Amino acid sequence: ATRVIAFLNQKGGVGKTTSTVNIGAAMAEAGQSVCLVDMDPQSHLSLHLGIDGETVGDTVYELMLDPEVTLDDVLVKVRPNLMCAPSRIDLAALESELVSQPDRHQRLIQKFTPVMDQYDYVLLDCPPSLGLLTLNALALAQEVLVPMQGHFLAMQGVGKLLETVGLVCQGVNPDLKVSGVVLCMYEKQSMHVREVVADLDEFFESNRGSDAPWADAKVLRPAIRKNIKLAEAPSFGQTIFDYAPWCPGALDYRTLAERMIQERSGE
Amino acid sequence: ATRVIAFLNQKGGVGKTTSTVNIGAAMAEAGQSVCLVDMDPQSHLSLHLGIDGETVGDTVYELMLDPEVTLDDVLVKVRPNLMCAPSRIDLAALESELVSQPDRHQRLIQKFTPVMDQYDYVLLDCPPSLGLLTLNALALAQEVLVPMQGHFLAMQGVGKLLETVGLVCQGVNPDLKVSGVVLCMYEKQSMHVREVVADLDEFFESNRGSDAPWADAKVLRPAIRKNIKLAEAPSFGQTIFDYAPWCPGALDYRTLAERMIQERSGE
Ligand SMILES: Nc1ncnc2c1ncn2[C@@H]1O[C@H](COP(=O)(O)OP(=O)(O)OP(=O)(O)O)[C@@H](O)[C@H]1O
Ligand SMILES: Nc1ncnc2c1ncn2[C@@H]1O[C@H](COP(=O)(O)OP(=O)(O)OP(=O)(O)O)[C@@H](O)[C@H]1O
Ligand SMILES: [Mg+2]
Ligand SMILES: [Mg+2]
Repeated sequence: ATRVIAFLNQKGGVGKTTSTVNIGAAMAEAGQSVCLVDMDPQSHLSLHLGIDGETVGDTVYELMLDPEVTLDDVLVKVRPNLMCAPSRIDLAALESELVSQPDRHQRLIQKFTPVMDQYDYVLLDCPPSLGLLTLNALALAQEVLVPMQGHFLAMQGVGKLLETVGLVCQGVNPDLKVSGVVLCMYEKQSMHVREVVADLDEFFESNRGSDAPWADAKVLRPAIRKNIKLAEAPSFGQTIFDYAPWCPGALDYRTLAERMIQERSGE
Repeated sequence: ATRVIAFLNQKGGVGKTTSTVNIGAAMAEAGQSVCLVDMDPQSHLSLHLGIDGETVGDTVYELMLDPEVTLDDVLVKVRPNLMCAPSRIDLAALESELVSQPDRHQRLIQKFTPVMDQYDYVLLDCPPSLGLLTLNALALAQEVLVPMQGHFLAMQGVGKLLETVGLVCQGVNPDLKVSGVVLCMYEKQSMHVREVVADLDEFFESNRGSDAPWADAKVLRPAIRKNIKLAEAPSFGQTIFDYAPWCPGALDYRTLAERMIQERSGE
């Protein structure tokens, strides 16, 4: 069965796009059939994969606005086993264009449900907000991963994020679960960071067996180390596995993706 | 004359709050009279200075909503020469509460103009968006500093940001100027980062003598090096000058603030 994962954090610059691209690319290299979906008008995921928003044709914007457009019309094959539904800046207009449509939270799931079983994984890169685009991603997703930095200020807002997931679970998608946190830009020599991570581990531990949507959540390992190569790769339209396949960032994302795949086959 | 500076970037997590707090604190230590304004419902600037949103009393929210509330009612003295107008999460409601008010962009400037000359510097920490809160900050500001990371993805959106400043200049505040970019979390060993910065220098150079609001803008030096101490300080409610006054992050912000002060007295 297809595993549908939304990469969610309303805080900006925490590693959502970098994680969606590189976990997706690692899974595709491991032979999984993967679809990446760019839900952000900033189009960083699309840019990261080398897709040009000017020339690409139909995107997630047209997919969600126009009943005639199918997922096949927008999908781009970017690597072996790796498809991408790209976005461009016009997607920013969608929220106001759909504001009074009764099915405005279902625009994405309507287009995906017929073709879902072609994929082992569908990974959705969310914008840094809890608005209509994110809600569409959450209506389609089965699980949420939260990319996060291990810093004090970066941790603020986690409570609100979990609260939103909780509301979405009650409203739009009762089966949605938070399966974990991806630690990004991790600096292990910092005691402060280790304390923040210990707090997170403890928080999740204390929620085991509850009926919260994060009852089975955990901090995924390995953390993704800070590695400048991960910031350089997108400027060439490359994943880390194109750009520097054995650098620390690549090792970490590859290991993380492998564990996610094993965990699923262990189910 | 008071210098009023808005720290602006719609991208999240680029160093706006860290820069507003530490440049302000450095200026206050150098004897300047400084007022810091938290325009973000996330209240990271307020947290960073050790202010508790639960117990603080009136904030920027009440200041902008209620004609009876004065700036003095909300100001908190946080250090010698350093005042703060804090925020709390309720500020998130302001945009919808004021949506049909004709003076909704002037709510901040109305409260500041009477008391401006008490300060050498007013520094405004903007949220990561170009909405009503940011527009109020820009209506009051004379200049904009753009904190930025020297990464490819972090650079996307600079064009849109400058375009917005341009629109605000024509509409809300004809005197507004972009005076520069603050490079945050700078990693000088990366060739990629040096290339991005060279592009930025070149862009500003090519705009000299134009009538764009960024005609006199430049990349400020020094860049602020990546230094974990800057991420640790806020968890103790401390500026970098309380927490680790001689660490690389403190050296960089102190030098940057000194140059900003000298530049002004050179006018
Ligand atoms: N482990 C890492 N090491 C170094 N740089 C990184 C790492 N992860 C991400 N980056 C860089 O940090 C910046 C922010 O990352 P990214 O764009 O993935 O965050 P995001 O959460 O998707 O941001 P947004 O909220 O704007 O969508 C980018 O410039 C990216 O290249
Ligand atoms: N030079 C630096 N070295 C290390 N960490 C830094 C540095 N500057 C900022 N940080 C950390 O990076 C994170 C983002 O910085 P900051 O909160 O200042 O950005 P911001 O632009 O204000 O974010 P937001 O858009 O959410 O308001 C914070 O955890 C902060 O402590
Ligand atoms: Mg992103
Ligand atoms: Mg901030």
